[in-house]
Amino acid sequence: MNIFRLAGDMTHLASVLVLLLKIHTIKSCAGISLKTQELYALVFATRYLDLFTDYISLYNTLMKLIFLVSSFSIVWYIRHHKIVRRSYDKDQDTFRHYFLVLPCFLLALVINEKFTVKEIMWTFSLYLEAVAILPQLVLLQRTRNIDNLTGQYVFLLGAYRSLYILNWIYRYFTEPHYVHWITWISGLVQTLLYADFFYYYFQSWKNNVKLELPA
Amino acid sequence: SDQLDSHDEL
Repeated sequence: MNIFRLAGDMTHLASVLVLLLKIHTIKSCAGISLKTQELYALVFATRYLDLFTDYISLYNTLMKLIFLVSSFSIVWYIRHHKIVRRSYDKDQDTFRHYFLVLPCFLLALVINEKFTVKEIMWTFSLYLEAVAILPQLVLLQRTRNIDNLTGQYVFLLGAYRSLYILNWIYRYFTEPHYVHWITWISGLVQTLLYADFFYYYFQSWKNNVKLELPA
Repeated sequence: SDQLDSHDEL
């Protein structure tokens, strides 16, 4: 464990808690893409299959449980909570996210580190995580303005993956056999997807104006 | 499983 990875995990945790906080306190999911949340629940479900088989550390197991419970409860809130569900704008959240699942799965079948069920599911979860934010970014594009909590949520998500890139660089130089090209490339693609959002987020923050994404 | 083989990151 290194500081970059710990900071990355804490930032990732913060992003999920910010979202849960928003939905739980103001009982609204306005501006949040259910599709992105469903993709994230799928990412964690397919990545943490080894939750009960490979014990790595208490921290690892605890964080996996937190991510699983929080991502599925966010999906539950938006889909089934009698008040929250009313604020879900399904007419705007129209990204056909199932079109992301199949290509990621096929790619995981072809490009992976080991052709085993667990490894393929793990690789699938990596590719899916790289594109999972797309429905949310499309929704932000559509609804033009975004409220602070949503902006912070996307910002923290991007920041966590950027910190992980620093973690991979650190591990590459400190652990002789640590080479995971698949992880690095998909993590890089994911961060680049956030890059343009970051640009506009910082612009709005610097000029102290409400975030406006270009059409 | 040995550390490198299994993925130790979240």
